[in-house]
Amino acid sequence: MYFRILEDLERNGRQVISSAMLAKLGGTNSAQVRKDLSYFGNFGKRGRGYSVADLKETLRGILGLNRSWRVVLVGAGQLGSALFSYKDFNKHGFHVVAILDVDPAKVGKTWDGVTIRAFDKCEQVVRESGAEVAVIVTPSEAAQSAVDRLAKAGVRGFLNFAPCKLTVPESATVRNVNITIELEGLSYALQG
Amino acid sequence: MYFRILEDLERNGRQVISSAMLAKLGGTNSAQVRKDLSYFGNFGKRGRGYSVADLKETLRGILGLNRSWRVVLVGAGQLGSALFSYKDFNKHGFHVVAILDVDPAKVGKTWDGVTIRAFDKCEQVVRESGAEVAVIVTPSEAAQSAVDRLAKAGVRGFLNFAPCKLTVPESATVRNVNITIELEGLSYALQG
Ligand SMILES: NC(=O)c1ccc[n+]([C@@H]2O[C@H](COP(=O)([O-])OP(=O)(O)OC[C@H]3O[C@@H](n4cnc5c(N)ncnc54)[C@H](O)[C@@H]3O)[C@@H](O)[C@H]2O)c1
Ligand SMILES: NC(=O)c1ccc[n+]([C@@H]2O[C@H](COP(=O)([O-])OP(=O)(O)OC[C@H]3O[C@@H](n4cnc5c(N)ncnc54)[C@H](O)[C@@H]3O)[C@@H](O)[C@H]2O)c1
Repeated sequence: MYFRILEDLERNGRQVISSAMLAKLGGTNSAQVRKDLSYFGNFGKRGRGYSVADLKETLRGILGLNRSWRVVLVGAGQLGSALFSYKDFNKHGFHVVAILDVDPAKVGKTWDGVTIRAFDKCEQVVRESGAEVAVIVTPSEAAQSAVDRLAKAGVRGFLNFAPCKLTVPESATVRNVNITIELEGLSYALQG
Repeated sequence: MYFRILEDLERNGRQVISSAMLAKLGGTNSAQVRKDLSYFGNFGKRGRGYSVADLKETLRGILGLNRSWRVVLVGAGQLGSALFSYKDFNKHGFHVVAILDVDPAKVGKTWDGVTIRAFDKCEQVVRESGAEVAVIVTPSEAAQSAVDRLAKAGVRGFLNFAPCKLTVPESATVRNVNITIELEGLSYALQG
């Protein structure tokens, strides 16, 4: 949240910001801001405020936003191909280094230099590519078994687009992008 | 939330459910369940529990999930084409009746019987197609001005995929699917 606010401020050419101002933009209070930021270390002096550029860069490091992740795309279908071409992925440090699919008609094709490999070889592909994160764009019924094999092969992060609940080992993390929930929410709000 | 739980229960062949069980599955308490459900009307009798099938159908009606919406897709690019072919859209009552784009090379092409129209004619297209909901898959910089014109033309619901904040009139609703936030969250969790 703070990171996004700081990005906007920097874009508008602001140099310094007080915790009161940060609180107002973030919808909290100054004490909360100082508490949140102190969690990350000591930034500004009371009374002088925080330097926008320094705070942003430090937050970027802490949030891990400047790290880059090697990504395996699992499912070379409609959404997989849209995500592959999505320029913001790279901007956030997510670089697709491998693509897996079960469809023999797709295996062997190349997207912008990355060859689609057979899911059956996922252990080898994860080892060779060093993939740490998997983006799941398979049909729901295939998603859990794909995730199980990938987690065993060492993948630690999962971004799931299939509308189903996935379980991963303790050592891994899964984030879901569920468009269905947004659709139902929109439908509900419009009925209001 | 209850709707999804009831869907799972029905799939597993369960006929009746008590408010205590519903509370456990939903992570709340029985009193909260009875309060939430009473908002929708009087369903079950204390002691006998709720009929899963009846409760689900009633909730479906109230949540407006069985209504169908006429949708205009704004932006015939990578994500637009993936969403157009997404079968779950129809399952949730969202039917694409029109597609708009500014690229002359795309205008006039047809996707599965729907012709891509020039965004400039959006008022006419919204009137002719009766579109009530717009799915925004344009670049961020074009999104707000597209939404302004569509809201004026009578569109009441917006599902926004562009990574930017959109403002709509009081009478309209916007839901955002922001993949960037999920990416940053995943990156942050993996750094943990
Ligand atoms: N298309 C969309 O706009 C959209 C939007 C939101 C969510 N989703 C979800 O994303 C997923 C993919 O949707 P899509 O529209 O791209 O479908 P799609 O049918 O176009 O693509 C799915 C791909 O997954 C492959 N596949 C099947 N089983 C696999 C496995 N075990 N391992 C690896 N690959 C496998 C298929 O061969 C196919 O290429 C679905 O779960 C869908 O519900 C899609
Ligand atoms: N590709 C993805 O997987 C993905 C994922 C998440 C979010 N997004 C977001 O979705 C949006 C679309 O992404 P994309 O990858 O499909 O881009 P794209 O460039 O493939 O498609 C964008 C389309 O919008 C059209 N367009 C431009 N201005 C317009 C306007 N004023 N009115 C109507 N159409 C207009 C363009 O002509 C083009 O056809 C972007 O905001 C992007 O950040 C994309």
